[in-house]
Amino acid sequence: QEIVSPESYIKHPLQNKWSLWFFKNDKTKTWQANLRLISKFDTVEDFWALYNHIQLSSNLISGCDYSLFKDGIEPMWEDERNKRGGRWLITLNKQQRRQDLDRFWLETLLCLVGEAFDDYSDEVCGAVVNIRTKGDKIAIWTADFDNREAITHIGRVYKERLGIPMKMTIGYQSHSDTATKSGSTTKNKFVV
Amino acid sequence: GKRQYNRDFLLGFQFMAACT
Repeated sequence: QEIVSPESYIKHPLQNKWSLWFFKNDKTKTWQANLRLISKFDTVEDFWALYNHIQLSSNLISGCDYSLFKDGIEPMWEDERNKRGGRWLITLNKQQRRQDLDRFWLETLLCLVGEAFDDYSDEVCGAVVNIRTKGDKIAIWTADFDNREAITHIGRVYKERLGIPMKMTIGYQSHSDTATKSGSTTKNKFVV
Repeated sequence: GKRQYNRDFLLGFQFMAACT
């Protein structure tokens, strides 16, 4: 009788279960009504089955978002796990949609599902990509804007994984500052 | 401990998943 290794039939479990959300900007509906849960997964194999099945971010129309969040956390500031948090924000210029957007978003997803931030991965709530005419954005959301140690570790690892040059900086902003800002920019709480 | 997977390990499964 042939012995089959469990490697060949057991899927590789992830540390967390994740939910992928899609937002499509329809101005006739409320913000919440435009937000849809696509699917949940908790194995490496099911992550790829979903990723390979959906459109690349660069093919989405302006006003759309993908969000990947841990199961039980909704992709909005108001969620209990997000409301004291903030985000490492990557702003892309128009040329970067072709050059970097899909690569950066996939790298972001791999950081999340692979728990790339070591023990500080527990601070991660999710990640969002916004497709916008004026410039796309990608962000990793964390739970507590006061947790300097976790936030800076996550920021350093993330910047390295995206291959952002040392001389360039990325900023971390609290959701409360983003929600109450008066101009077009939000002040950075941390920079790496 | 945590179930951590590095990028190369994860990428190795991208097209394997479609075959199973």
